[in-house]
Amino acid sequence: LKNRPLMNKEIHDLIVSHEKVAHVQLQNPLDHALLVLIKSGYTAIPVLDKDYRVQGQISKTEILDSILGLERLEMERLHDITVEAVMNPKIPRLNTDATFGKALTTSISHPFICIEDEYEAFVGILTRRSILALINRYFK
Amino acid sequence: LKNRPLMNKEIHDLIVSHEKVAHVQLQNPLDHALLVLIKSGYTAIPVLDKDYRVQGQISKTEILDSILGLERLEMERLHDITVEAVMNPKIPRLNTDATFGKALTTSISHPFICIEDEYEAFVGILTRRSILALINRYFK
Ligand SMILES: Nc1ncnc2c1ncn2[C@@H]1O[C@@H]2COP(=O)(O)O[C@H]3[C@@H](O)[C@H](n4cnc5c(N)ncnc54)O[C@@H]3COP(=O)(O)O[C@H]2[C@H]1O
Ligand SMILES: Nc1ncnc2c1ncn2[C@@H]1O[C@@H]2COP(=O)(O)O[C@H]3[C@@H](O)[C@H](n4cnc5c(N)ncnc54)O[C@@H]3COP(=O)(O)O[C@H]2[C@H]1O
Repeated sequence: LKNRPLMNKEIHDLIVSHEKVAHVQLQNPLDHALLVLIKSGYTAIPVLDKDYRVQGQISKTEILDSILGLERLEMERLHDITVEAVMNPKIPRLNTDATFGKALTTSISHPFICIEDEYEAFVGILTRRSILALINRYFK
Repeated sequence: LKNRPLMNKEIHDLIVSHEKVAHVQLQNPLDHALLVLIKSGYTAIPVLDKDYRVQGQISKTEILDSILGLERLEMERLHDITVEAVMNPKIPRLNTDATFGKALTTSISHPFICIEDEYEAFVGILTRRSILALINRYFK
């Protein structure tokens, strides 16, 4: 007997609110983005535009790839390249009214999902950790 | 009605076999480890010893932290430091006879889990992705 209510559950109380989410802006230089990534300790973080809309995600991999020269990492170039130029524009998003079932399916291939409201403003992220923790509570 | 069989299920057919797992050895120099990480695209990978036992995990973060000087990343030092000197010795492990329920609980805080046999030899890894995919199939 599969329990439907879990799959239809709202995701509202699972969201990491935007104030707690490390993020960068499109026009930030890469040295700023690298600092935020190193300080936060996160693998990948969202990239927002001036209207607080999600435009993509960035990780240390994209930043290092962009300055990897033949001999060395050309760190001095970090200040002259913007986040927008190297970020990954593919980032999973769901609306605040999405069901838990939809979030579960999306999380299979994505460590975190960006949550937007009906005006497409960034509300926060949903992580695999919070999805796994809820499923664990459901079965125990 | 909670379905017990899922929590008691064996993890055997969920394991990514050791041949397919990118890994490095304790005595490898960091330039080798950085290359394996960049080429594989993975955030963190297991570190094994000569007897094929798991000793820890390593990511780009540990490697870059170790060569971050005042002004720049001192890439030339990468060849002189071993993986053992900078790796994170904390890595979750389970035995091949662990239940799915135990793997689910462990995966809440760890993106992947190392699986060992009864002689502690490395068998492979269990990823959050495979745990989420199985749960998704269970409810759909
Ligand atoms: N400071 C910390 N404290 C406790 N545990 C930590 C931690 N940093 C990482 N972890 C653990 O490691 C997992 C993978 O983190 P990662 O940074 O690769 O991957 C993260 C990161 O890319 C992103 N993320 C999570 N929280 C974030 C935040 N507040 N701001 C920006 N990005 C975040 O979502 C991915 C999945 O996160 P999730 O929580 O499922 O999974 C996290 C969590 O279980
Ligand atoms: N080449 C690729 N093809 C398809 N999807 C990819 C991929 N690389 C990464 N992903 C996706 O991104 C997730 C996070 O990968 P990450 O490298 O941060 O974190 C990975 C990595 O640290 C480790 N891992 C996974 N497979 C590995 C392997 N074959 N060898 C070594 N480490 C592996 O386990 C973590 C969790 O893996 P998981 O599969 O749950 O979750 C993966 C997967 O959903």
